[in-house]
Amino acid sequence: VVKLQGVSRSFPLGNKPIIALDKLDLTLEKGEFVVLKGVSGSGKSTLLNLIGAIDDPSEGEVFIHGQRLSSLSDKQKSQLRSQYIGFIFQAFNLIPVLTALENVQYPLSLQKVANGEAKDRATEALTQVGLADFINRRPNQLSGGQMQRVAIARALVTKPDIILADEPTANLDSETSKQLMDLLGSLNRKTGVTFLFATHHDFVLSRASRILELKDGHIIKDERLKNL
Amino acid sequence: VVKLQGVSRSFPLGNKPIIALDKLDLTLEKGEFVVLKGVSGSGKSTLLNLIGAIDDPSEGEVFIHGQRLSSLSDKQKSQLRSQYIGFIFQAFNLIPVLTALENVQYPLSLQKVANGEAKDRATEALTQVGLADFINRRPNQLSGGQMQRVAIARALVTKPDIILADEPTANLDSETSKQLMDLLGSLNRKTGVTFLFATHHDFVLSRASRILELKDGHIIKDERLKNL
Ligand SMILES: Nc1ncnc2c1ncn2[C@@H]1O[C@H](COP(=O)(O)OP(=O)(O)OP(=O)(O)O)[C@@H](O)[C@H]1O
Ligand SMILES: Nc1ncnc2c1ncn2[C@@H]1O[C@H](COP(=O)(O)OP(=O)(O)OP(=O)(O)O)[C@@H](O)[C@H]1O
Ligand SMILES: [Mg+2]
Ligand SMILES: [Mg+2]
Repeated sequence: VVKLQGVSRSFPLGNKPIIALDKLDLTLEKGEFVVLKGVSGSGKSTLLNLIGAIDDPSEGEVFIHGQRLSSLSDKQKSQLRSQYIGFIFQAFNLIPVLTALENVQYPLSLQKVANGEAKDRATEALTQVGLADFINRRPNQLSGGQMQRVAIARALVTKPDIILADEPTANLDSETSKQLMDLLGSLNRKTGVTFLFATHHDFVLSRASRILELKDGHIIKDERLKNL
Repeated sequence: VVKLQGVSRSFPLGNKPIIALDKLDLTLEKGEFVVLKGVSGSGKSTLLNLIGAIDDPSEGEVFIHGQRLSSLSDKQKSQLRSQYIGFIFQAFNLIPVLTALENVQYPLSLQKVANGEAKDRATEALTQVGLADFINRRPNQLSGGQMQRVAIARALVTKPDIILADEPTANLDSETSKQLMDLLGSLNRKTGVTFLFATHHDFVLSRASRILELKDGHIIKDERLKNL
């Protein structure tokens, strides 16, 4: 469902480019629950951005559902993201002037879903992450962990089949993290959503069916686990 | 060194205000290493903002080194913060157009420290958090954990005697977190800096001399530990 071939991503900086990812090969199958670990700066966010089609590799090819991203126009990439991918950003990226409900509804209006249905689905997604009473708050009226959960609800509302999450439990206490992982774990089992999570929490690692470890832009470990 | 008497903080919202903190009493002694825990939305960031003099209580009094904050002008509060307090924000709050070095230098230039000395001290602070090679990067050229560490270096560079940290290890892997906690632990022991950390990481909790637990804006637990 996701395939990377010889993918590199470097950033030009001064006289020597920074190589964030170095000739990566990777295949993710439908329904896998993959956790991505690695020290700060190892390339996790960069990898997620490439798979989420919000960044382009410097070399190599990225395929989502067999479609080669480099042959798509920006408009086609945008449609592909809207149709298949839910992205939870490390910095949340909520829109400050919209309420929590409007933030979560936004991807649905991009899909031209009718307003009434969009509102219902957004309300349900916020309820699933424990924020039913917060739907009319703006981001600056929310705690860090509440903002993180709005970002999560927004990624779920379009019922994507690939969810990319960049440290989704970083700002959550262990109780709230556990509830979130139960919710995502059940989505994975019931609807076969494919997950790729970057995380520093061992707690999330324990739910994974596969663990990838990055170091200096290389995959140094790829372990499949039997804890289903 | 920090004292709160009957402190409440509520936010007006619709017809019923949100009470984020409810008549809190709290005293922090010099050199304490206090960890603040509690579920998402329990009031940790709100409490840190009040102690850091970047927010005002709705009722009650906050004292820093015996000075009542409500009798100070904004200019005087700003000077007090610059002199005594280092703040590590949950959302980092780095200045996008400045490099890492310039971001860390900034509090020193507010203190009118000479440019040459400010540069040296900022470089040393960034080296202490493992970012010696990143001093000329801008925030958008850094990973999440690297940005977090720039925010930490900035809080340390003025050698404050109170450090307030809002989830400083949220975006750090366990190795980098451990290095950071060793650095801060040694500052606490050698120079008697008083720490108040909001965190969800049990790893940080294990270094505390005192644990405060918040729930719905109340302190429900205040435990002094013997692990020195
Ligand atoms: N401007 C505001 N208007 C209304 N409510 C607010 C505002 N700012 C914060 N709150 C509410 O106050 C409560 C405490 O928020 P606070 O940010 O202190 O929580 P926290 O313990 O830091 O949570 P987290 O662990 O998620 O960061 C939350 O329920 C939050 O929704
Ligand atoms: N625009 C850029 N210019 C230069 N270097 C960059 C840029 N963006 C990222 N980098 C570098 O690429 C490397 C990988 O960054 P990335 O954000 O993927 O790390 P990460 O594994 O997500 O780290 P963290 O756990 O701290 O979030 C880092 O060393 C970072 O400094
Ligand atoms: Mg990252
Ligand atoms: Mg907070």
